[in-house]
Amino acid sequence: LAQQPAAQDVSLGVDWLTRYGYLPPPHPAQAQLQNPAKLRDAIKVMQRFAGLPETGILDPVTMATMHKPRCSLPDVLGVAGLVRRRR
Amino acid sequence: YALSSSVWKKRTLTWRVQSFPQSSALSQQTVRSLMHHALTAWGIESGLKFQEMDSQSPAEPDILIDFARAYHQDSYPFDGQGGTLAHAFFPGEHSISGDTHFDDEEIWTFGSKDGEGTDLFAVAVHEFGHALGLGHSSAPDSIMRPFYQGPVGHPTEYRLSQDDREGLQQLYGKAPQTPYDEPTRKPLAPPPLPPALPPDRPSLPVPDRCDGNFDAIANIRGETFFFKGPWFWRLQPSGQLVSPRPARLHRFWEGLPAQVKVIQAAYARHRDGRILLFSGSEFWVFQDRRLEGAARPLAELGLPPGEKVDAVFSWPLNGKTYLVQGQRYWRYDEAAARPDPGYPRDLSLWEGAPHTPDDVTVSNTGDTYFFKGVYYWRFPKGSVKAEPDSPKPMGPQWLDCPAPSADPHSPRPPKAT
Repeated sequence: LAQQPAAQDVSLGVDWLTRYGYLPPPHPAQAQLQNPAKLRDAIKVMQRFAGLPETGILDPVTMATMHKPRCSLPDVLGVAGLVRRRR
Repeated sequence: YALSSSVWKKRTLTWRVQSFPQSSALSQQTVRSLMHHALTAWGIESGLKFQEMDSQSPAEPDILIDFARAYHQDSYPFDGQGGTLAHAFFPGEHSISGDTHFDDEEIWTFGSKDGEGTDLFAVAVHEFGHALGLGHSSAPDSIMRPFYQGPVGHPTEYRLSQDDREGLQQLYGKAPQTPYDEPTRKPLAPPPLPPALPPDRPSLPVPDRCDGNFDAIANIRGETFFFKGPWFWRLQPSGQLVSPRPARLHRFWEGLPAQVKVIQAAYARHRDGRILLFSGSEFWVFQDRRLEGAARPLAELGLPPGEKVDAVFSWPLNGKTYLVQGQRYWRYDEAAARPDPGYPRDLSLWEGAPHTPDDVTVSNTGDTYFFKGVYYWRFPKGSVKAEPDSPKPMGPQWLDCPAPSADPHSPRPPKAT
């Protein structure tokens, strides 16, 4: 069984995934709970960009990769990318 | 590959480096050359032309390149060393479109083989991909992968991966294939790239700044430079170290002969702003970071043959330059280009100064500081008498180091004369 990531890691991971376009930005007028399946999919896409095995789990390697030096543009040019382009 | 869906409508794009890295060992010419080669990597595959604009030109280039720190007016602040390295804006009509920003707090390198620092060419190729309209890619060989992968080879030999070529050619088509399609005018040659420098390590262990015992300490244009062997640290006027890791002497001081391993004294000449570095019986004159002329003998400053200089400083009170050797010093008149008569004299004139100091410098506030070992002695502005509480440990005040412990095995402050 895969070890469950710590709550703090999940929080940091969600922030990171949102920042780089893997998750939609939170709506300012509503509290949001991440759907586990969507979070898992987002992690898998992130792992693909990072060249990691696509497990969908915030394992230590994935967390460490999130701290690696990188470009500050989002990886998924969805909403975040459009916002940047408008600016 | 991913496309941003924005594209330049013209085939010739202009660019300019607006600001250069402040603390990098890379010269401005090297930075410009790396940018040229990074753009050329994209141009070769697409037929796009890139034209560097003169820094004096009033027109705004399509791609404006900046090295910036923290918040830099574009809503995407940098985060210091590590983390985010750079970003670029996609093509478009807005003035910021195409602009490319590098985090100035990274240690930017070129040709480093020891894994230290971040290869500027690799990051520049990546960012210019964005500036041309490419998003990030997950392809293993792509330069557009979002995470920094390390150096990509020599700039003149670098070619994009198939994934990057295909992404670019989706936006701009392929480069001309026949000689009839080639432009008839060659673009201006870029500034030449210097040879890749040898790695910092493993042959040279990095010294610990907290150990003190510097070879030379100098106030150069408001920043304090601490020299030790082939390394130096820089302390900004704000009191912050440019980096806790020392910079290599020869990477910064362009033209300093390789055989010079130690700088024994240094100062910024008051009359013309030139920087003089002393080692053995010779000294070298620099304008900014560039060497002017050959090594000069100390005899040119009127010192007897065979002398060397342990410390040198320019005293703002009288504009004279003080050259210290051991426990003696000469007072040099820059205007007359000779030492004042009656010298050398005994350094004990400076009441409370340490015997044979490592170096002496004058701070931005006009106070004179003598350094020896891990201690400093402060002489208030215009005074030749040390403050009564001297010496004090250098570490906490100057180098972001703890004060030396009271451990009996630790070195004791040298006795003042």
